[in-house]
Amino acid sequence: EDPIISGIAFNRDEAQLTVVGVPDHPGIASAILGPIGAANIEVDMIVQNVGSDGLTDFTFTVHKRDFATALQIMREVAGSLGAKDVRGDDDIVKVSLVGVGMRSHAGVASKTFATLARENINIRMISTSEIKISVVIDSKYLELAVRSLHKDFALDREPQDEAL
Amino acid sequence: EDPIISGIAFNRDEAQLTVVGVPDHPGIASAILGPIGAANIEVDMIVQNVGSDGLTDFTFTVHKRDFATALQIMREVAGSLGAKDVRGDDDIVKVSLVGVGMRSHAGVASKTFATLARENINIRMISTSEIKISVVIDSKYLELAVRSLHKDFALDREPQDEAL
Ligand SMILES: C[C@@H](O)[C@H](N)C(=O)O
Ligand SMILES: C[C@@H](O)[C@H](N)C(=O)O
Repeated sequence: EDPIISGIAFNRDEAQLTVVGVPDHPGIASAILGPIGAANIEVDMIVQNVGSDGLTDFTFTVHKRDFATALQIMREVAGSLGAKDVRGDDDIVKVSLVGVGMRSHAGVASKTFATLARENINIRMISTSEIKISVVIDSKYLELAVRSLHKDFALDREPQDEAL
Repeated sequence: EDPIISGIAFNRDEAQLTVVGVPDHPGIASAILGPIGAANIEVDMIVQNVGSDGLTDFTFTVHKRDFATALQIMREVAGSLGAKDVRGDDDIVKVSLVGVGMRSHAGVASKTFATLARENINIRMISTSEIKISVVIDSKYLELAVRSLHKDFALDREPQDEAL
C-alpha cells in the first residue's frame, strides 16, 4: 500500500503529564488513569514505552484547561503508585502527518523526522497509528514545523487546527 | 462526544525493537528510522516517551519476518547513535480497542487497563489515537485479553485479526 499523505494537523491546546518511574506490573496504568477518568478529564495521547529494570514512564496529554487539575491528581496518587516523580509541561504542541498507508512505510516516518532534524527541532514524544504520525514538540516550533513539513511533502491543503 | 466502541482488533505478526538510552536531540529519530526505511522494512507502531537526563528510549514494531534484519540494522547503527543497548522481542501481540470519540474519555482507556489488570496481564506498551487504544502484551495473553475486553465492553462483533 503506497502511503498517501492527505495533510498536516496540529493541536495547540494540549499539555503533557508524565508519571516517572512507575512499577511495570499489572494494575498501574489503571491506577493512573482511573482518577483522571473519574474527574471527567478528557485525555488525548497516552504513551508508554517498554520498561527497563522493572520500571517505566507513563505519559498522557490533556487539554491545557485541565492541566493544573490533572497535575494535582497525579501528585496525590504518585505516592501510592511508588512513582519517582510527576512532571508536566503545557508549553507543547502536537503536529501530525495524516494519511493512509502510513504504517507501510518507514520512509514516511523517517522523512518526517529528517525534516524536523534539519530544522533543529527536537522531537519530545512520538505516537503513531495507521492514519497518523504524531510528534510532540516545543510550542515555539509550531509554525516552523508545519511549514517545513508542508513544503517537504509538497502538500496542497492548508494545515488543520485540531483544537480539542 | 460519547465514545462508541466498534470492536477489538489484534495483531499477532508484530515484533518490537527498542533502542535504549539514545540522546534526546534533533536528528536521532531520523538516524534510527532512516536505515529501516532504506531497507524497505514496514514499520507499524513507533513509540517514544518524553526523555529524562537528556536520554530517551525509541521503540518501533515490524512484521515478525523482518525482526532479525531490523535487529541487525539497529545493532549496526546503535554505536554511532551513542545508544546504550538494542533490545528486541518477537513474542508480543498488539490488542486494540477501536471506536470513535475514544480520546474524549479517560474512562474508556482506564476501563481497558482495569480489565487487563484484573486478569493480571501486564501492559508492555501503550499507544493511542482518536480511533484506537492499542496495548502491547505478551503473546500468551492474547485470547484472555481479547475475550475479557470483549465481555467487559459487551461487544457483539467478532474481534478482527489485523494481520500485517
Ligand atoms: C506501567 C503499566 O502499564 C503496567 N505495566 C500495567 O500493566 O498497568
Ligand atoms: C529521540 C529523538 O526523537 C530526538 N529527540 C529527535 O528529535 O530526533
